[in-house]
Amino acid sequence: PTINPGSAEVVLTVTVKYTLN
Amino acid sequence: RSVTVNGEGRVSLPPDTAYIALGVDIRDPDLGVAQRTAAEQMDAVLAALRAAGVAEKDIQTGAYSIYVERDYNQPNQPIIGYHVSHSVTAKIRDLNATGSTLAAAIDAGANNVSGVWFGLENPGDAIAQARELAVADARAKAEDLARLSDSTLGPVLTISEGYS
Repeated sequence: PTINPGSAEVVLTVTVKYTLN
Repeated sequence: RSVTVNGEGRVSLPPDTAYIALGVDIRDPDLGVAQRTAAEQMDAVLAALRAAGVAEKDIQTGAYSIYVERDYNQPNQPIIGYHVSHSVTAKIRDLNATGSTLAAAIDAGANNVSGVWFGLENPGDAIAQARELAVADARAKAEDLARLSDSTLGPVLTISEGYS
């Protein structure tokens, strides 16, 4: 059969807390 | 005084590894026959996988099970046979060979294919790239929020990461 690999996706999230001046 | 933001980084790239899960399902009134047939047929499937270039270390037994089959229409539900199921997962490093490897295994006797999926062998670089994008995204959001509220951003207080 024909196999299509398509694309792989790496998803990374960050939560950042900054001081506010 | 602080601002907390979420940033996301996505990196899309072609997979470099395929996995196929396949095996044999054999039914026979005699358990010994079913078991032997499954063993022989699976040996032929494994030989076909090796001949197609799949390394021994990239073949892993996924499941082996035996079920009793009964005739539930009869009052005493007599045993009418046995079902032997044996499957492996094969890791395919040459993606172009995925279809032909699958076909070779089926030709050799595989009569149960339960899945094909893909992955990245070394996702480290992609993760690092996604991390940079996520932090830049978070920073841009935080700067926007600071500007919109007539403030400026100071140092980072906390940072945490999630990955999928």
